[in-house]
Parts: sequence; C-alpha cells; structure tokens
Amino acid sequence: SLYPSLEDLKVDKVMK
Amino acid sequence: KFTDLFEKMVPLAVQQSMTVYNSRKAEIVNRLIGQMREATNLSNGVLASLNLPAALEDLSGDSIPQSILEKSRAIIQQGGLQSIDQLIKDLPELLQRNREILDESLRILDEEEATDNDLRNKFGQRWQRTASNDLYKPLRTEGGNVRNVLDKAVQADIVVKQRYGTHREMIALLCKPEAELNAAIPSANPAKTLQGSEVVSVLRALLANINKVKMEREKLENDIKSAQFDMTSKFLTALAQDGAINEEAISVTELDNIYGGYTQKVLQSLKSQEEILGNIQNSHQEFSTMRQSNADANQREEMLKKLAAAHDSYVELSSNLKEGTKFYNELTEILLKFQNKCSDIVFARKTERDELLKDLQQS
Repeated sequence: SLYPSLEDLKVDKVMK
Repeated sequence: KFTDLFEKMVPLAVQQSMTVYNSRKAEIVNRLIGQMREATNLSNGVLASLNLPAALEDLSGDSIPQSILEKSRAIIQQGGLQSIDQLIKDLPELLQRNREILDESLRILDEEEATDNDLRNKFGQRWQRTASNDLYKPLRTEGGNVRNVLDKAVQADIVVKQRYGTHREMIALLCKPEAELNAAIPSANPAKTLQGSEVVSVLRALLANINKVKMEREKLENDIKSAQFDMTSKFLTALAQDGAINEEAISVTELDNIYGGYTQKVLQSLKSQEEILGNIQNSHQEFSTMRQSNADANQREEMLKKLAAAHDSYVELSSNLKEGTKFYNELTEILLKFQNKCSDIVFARKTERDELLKDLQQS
C-alpha cells in the first residue's frame, strides 16, 4: 500500500 | 443477563503472543493478496498493450469495441472523473487538518513548559515539582512519531498526484459519453475478416482462461481474508501445560495449517497466468501478422490500447485516493486523542502551578 501503517501509533500504552 | 466484563481477560504473556501472532498472520495475508493483485495488474497491462480483447471485437473498425465500452461504463458508474477530481482536491485539506492538530497539541506543551521554567527561575529551590520538560518527553516522542508518519504520507500524496497528472486526460476521454468517445477513436477500414480464422478462436479461449484465473483470485482473496482461528485457547493451554509460551513454534505451525493450502493455490494461480499469458503473446504474434497493418489501423489500435490502460489507471488511482482519505481520517482520530492527552496534562499542570504559587505567596 502507498500510505504508511497506523498500527504502531494505535498501540496503547499497556503494550509498550 | 450477567455478562462477565473480565471474560476476555487473559494473562499478559497470552496477550503479547496474540499480538505477535496477529502480525505474523497479517504479513502472510498481505503478501499473498499482494502477489495476486500484482499478477492481475501485470496481466491487465499485458492485455492492454496487446489491445486485447478489443482487437478481437473490433470488426467494423469504426464502432467502440465492446470491452472498451464496458470499461468506460464501469468507471463512469464508479464516479468517473468527478470522484477522483474531488478526492484529489480534498487530500491537501486533510493533510493540513492533521498538521494543525499536531502543531497545536505540541504548542500547548511548549507554552506550559515556558511558564514552568520562568517560575522555576523566579523561585529557584522553592519551586518544588517535576520539570515540565521531563514530564512531556513521552508525549513529544509520540508527537514525533506522528510527524514521521505524516512526512511519509506527503510522499504518498506526491505519487498519487503524479499518477493523476499522467492519466487524467485519458481517463477523462474514457468517461465521455459514447458518441464523443467513438468520435475520439480514429477509425480504420474494416479489418480483413479474420473471424473464422483459427487464431481468433484460440485467442478468445485464452482470454476466457485468463479471466477465469482472475475471477478465481477474487474468491481466493476473500477466503484468505476471512480465514479465522482463535489462538487464545491454544496459547492458554500452552501456558497452563508448560508454564511458558513458545509463541513462534505454535504460531508458525498453526499459520501453516491455515494458510499453507492458500499459498499453494496462489502459486498455482500465478503459474497458470504465466503460462496463459505466454500463449496469448504467441497467438497475438500470429494474429497481428495476419491482419493488414496500415497507418489508420495502427492509430486506431494505439488509441484503443490507451483507453484500455486508462481504465486500469483509474482503478489504481481511485484505490490510492480512497486509501489516502481513509489514512488521513484515521490519523485525525488518533491525533484528537493525542490532543486530549496534551490538553489534560497541561490543565492539570496549570492547576498545580496555581496552588503552588498560592502556597509560596503565603509562606
């Protein structure tokens, strides 16, 4: 796909 | 009617394994679907460059071949020129909206930090609280990540705009009403009647085969996308039995069970396309030598090729534009949450600051 994935931005604090 | 709110709760080890499993799964699904779409695009390109199927339909040499007519109607029905003109016009505004939310969020952090520093200078040791700069580090990192993503999106916008510039003219032509479209296609005296010839029926059969392969891919893509398997119970059992989860081993085995078959089908689909396209190119060679080629016929053929390709460009362009629009809208939601986090913390800091000031002035 052309546009970057937003998955990393959606990861909530708990997962970090 | 009691629903247990904690029903879906699982140990962190299971949740983390699920996250890794899901990204492995997404990688496989995207790869398989990407391979098939790329193959379909390649096939469309080859056929367009050979002016197929139009060349087989183009009997009179002055009416619009059926396949070109269908392609024209298809994109008109999908919104035609207006829909991509509108989407391309909206992109910069969507980008700007996202930028403004991000800049505003970071601005209020900077502003609060400035006042915190002033008061720290004024009261020195007595200004007893964490420095705003330390407090805002995670938020600024998050803001930085969003900026990187936005910069990449801008690059994607440029690609889309270039594609739009390159193909808009032919797409516009393909979107014209039939009479105008027909007038725009150079006519040529009727091709020697090749109808009965062997090579035409061979080419027709091959085109039917390639279409069948493409239809099967659509079904295969849906099957791949809808394949589901609840891994949670598998990970829970592993954790219960062994006290730990060997995520990779479990996931790889399960994913192979689910997608192994599909991978074979995709490879088969690519292989049969390659074979059929090879045969098409050979038969087309024979077909074009038999037809009388003259300036008019060549000109007509060139236009028909461009019109066929314009349809494929439209499909690609409108999917890029939809993807971009969806991307910016989803990013806006993320940014609004980010903005709330920033304004909440700044509000809390201001309240804290006023209380501290009051205490200092009293003492």
